[in-house]
Amino acid sequence: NVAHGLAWSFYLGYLRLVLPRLEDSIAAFRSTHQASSPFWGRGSRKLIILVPLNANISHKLEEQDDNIHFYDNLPNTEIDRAGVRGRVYKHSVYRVLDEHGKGHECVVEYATPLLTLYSMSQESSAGFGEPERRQQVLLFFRTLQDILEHSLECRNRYKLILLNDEHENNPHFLSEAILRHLEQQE
Amino acid sequence: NVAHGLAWSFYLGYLRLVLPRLEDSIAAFRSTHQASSPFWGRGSRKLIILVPLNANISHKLEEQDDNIHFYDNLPNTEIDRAGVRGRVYKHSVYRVLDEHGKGHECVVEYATPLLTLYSMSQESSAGFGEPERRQQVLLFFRTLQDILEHSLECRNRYKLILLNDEHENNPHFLSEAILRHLEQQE
Ligand SMILES: Nc1nc(=O)c2ncn([C@@H]3O[C@@H]4COP(=O)(O)O[C@H]5[C@@H](O)[C@H](n6cnc7c(N)ncnc76)O[C@@H]5COP(=O)(O)O[C@@H]3[C@@H]4O)c2[nH]1
Repeated sequence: NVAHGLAWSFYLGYLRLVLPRLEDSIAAFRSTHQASSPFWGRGSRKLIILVPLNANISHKLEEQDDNIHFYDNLPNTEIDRAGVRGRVYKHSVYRVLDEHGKGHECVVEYATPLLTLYSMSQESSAGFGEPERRQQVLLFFRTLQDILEHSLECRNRYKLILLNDEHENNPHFLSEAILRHLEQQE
Repeated sequence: NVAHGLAWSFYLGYLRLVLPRLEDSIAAFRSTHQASSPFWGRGSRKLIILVPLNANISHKLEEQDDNIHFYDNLPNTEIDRAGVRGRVYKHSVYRVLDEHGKGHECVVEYATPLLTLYSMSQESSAGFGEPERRQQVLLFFRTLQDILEHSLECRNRYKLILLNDEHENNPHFLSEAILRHLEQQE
């Protein structure tokens, strides 16, 4: 079951390393972005992880929804990993506009392993196709949810959002989904 | 089968992105390291990927063998990936000394997904333990070998080395293994 291994890989090789450092990263970012970011209070200090059911991932969020604007990157974290010295881990900060035009800063990205699931479903030699892919995304989501709920290092530092693709004809589907989840945690 | 998915992920999410750019990276590196690196000719322009059977991975190669010295990193490659702007991909250059004390530059790293296999075998909830791990490493190696042999983008740009752990009491086991594979391709 590919999704099971990819969820563990995402946790063990990434979330477990970066989530404990996220708070400090955001604090450092705010101290260097004071003039332009007095309102982070309305945003979120958790990493928002997007899991679209159709594994349809874009590399720039603003291409999905014009109420989303790339703001800047958090400071780099460098970690020696498996022979690569100072491998760089970073997150991007986006400003998400609500229906009143007010901006909310948040650290958000897609769950990168979904790119692997998507590409594998296109490669005939990889062993699974489009019909299985949706199942695998759900398995990825549930496995990851389970791992994170039992993780002391990651507790309260993330927000996992499963995106149902039925409303994708709504041009502000993504910003509304993100804002809905931001409100839930305030 | 976790190893199958991790091999595909390693190819689709990393090797397929970085191997086509490796030659240019090395050329840029040589132009900024001319005074100290006239002898790259004895080294290799392929990415050397180490796959230790026991999944025993260190984060700094020189800790495994004092005939290996970290030299410098190749220039960063930045790619927008799944919402992370300018995600950084880099490789480390090591100088490997042979038995005459001569140095050979090479770009070498461990296969990062083995860290996931190792950690999963330690987490009881992940579903497999130490006995299965060796099998999974072999499956990872064979699957990756197969994928790379059929990949046009990656052809001739890598060297996959399976490290048998029986000789680990030899303090120069790793440098000798690397040099043996470097000679094979000259
Ligand atoms: N040596 C090395 N250098 C790299 O820069 C690199 N980037 C990826 N990989 C390995 O390739 C494969 C595919 O990567 P993907 O991005 O889909 O999954 C990644 C990704 O979803 C997430 N992740 C890891 N590093 C980052 C990062 N810097 N930014 C965002 N996500 C990351 O966590 C997963 C597991 O990472 P690794 O366990 O380090 O190994 C990966 C993986 O086996 C790398 N390997």
